[in-house]
Amino acid sequence: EGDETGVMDNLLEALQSGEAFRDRRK
Amino acid sequence: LSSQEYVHELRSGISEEKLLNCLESLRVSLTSNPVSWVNNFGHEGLGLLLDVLEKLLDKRQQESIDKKNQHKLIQCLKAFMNNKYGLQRILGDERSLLLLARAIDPKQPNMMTETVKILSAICIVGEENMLDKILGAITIAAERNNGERFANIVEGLENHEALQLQVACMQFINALVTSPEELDFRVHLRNEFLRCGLKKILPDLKEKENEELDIQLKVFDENKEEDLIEM
Repeated sequence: EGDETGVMDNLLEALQSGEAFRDRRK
Repeated sequence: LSSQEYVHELRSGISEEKLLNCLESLRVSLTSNPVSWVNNFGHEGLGLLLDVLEKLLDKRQQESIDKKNQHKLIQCLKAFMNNKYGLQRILGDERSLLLLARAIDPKQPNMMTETVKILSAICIVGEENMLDKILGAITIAAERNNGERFANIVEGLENHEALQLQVACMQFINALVTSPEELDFRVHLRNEFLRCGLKKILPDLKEKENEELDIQLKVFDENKEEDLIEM
């Protein structure tokens, strides 16, 4: 189950660092 | 408590004070138990959590305990969504989006901070039509208050005593504005935010020189410039 948890934590981290938006632009 | 005992507690209509304890305990259980536990709870539990949240949001006169319960419920939903199963359940449930949109309440800065963060995450992870669903939910929520649909988000940005809320609101604006594939739609959403008060507040936000806020402001400016070039 390890790979299924932390989904929201990872998304929030990517949003906070701006990485989520850089990925979108690509 | 087992997942079924929480379901029973939520269904039984417990008092506000007991509800707060129950929700805090549930949040811890959702955070610390395996996905199978969350799955078992979710079958009936998600609907019950949403029922309680809706009831609290519908209350005309909200006491302090009601606000605490609302905030705790949002934290439970966030913990519920911290795995693929929970996230998919919320993504497929339009009532969840509508209630989250109704919880964008600038009068409750801490709850609003977590709510807009959750909605930002949903916005970037969801399928193509997720943006429409979120915008639809925000529009319906704003209509209940006879306000512009982005007014609460901009009001959150104006709260200089809540820096984390300002960061979260700017993040949500970026998530919304960068979502559409069509250039026209991106420009339209950005302009709507700017007209709604964002333009006026941007210089103040830049002056704060906060690292997290600066990341979001940079994302906003970079995307704006790239869209201008594309135009």
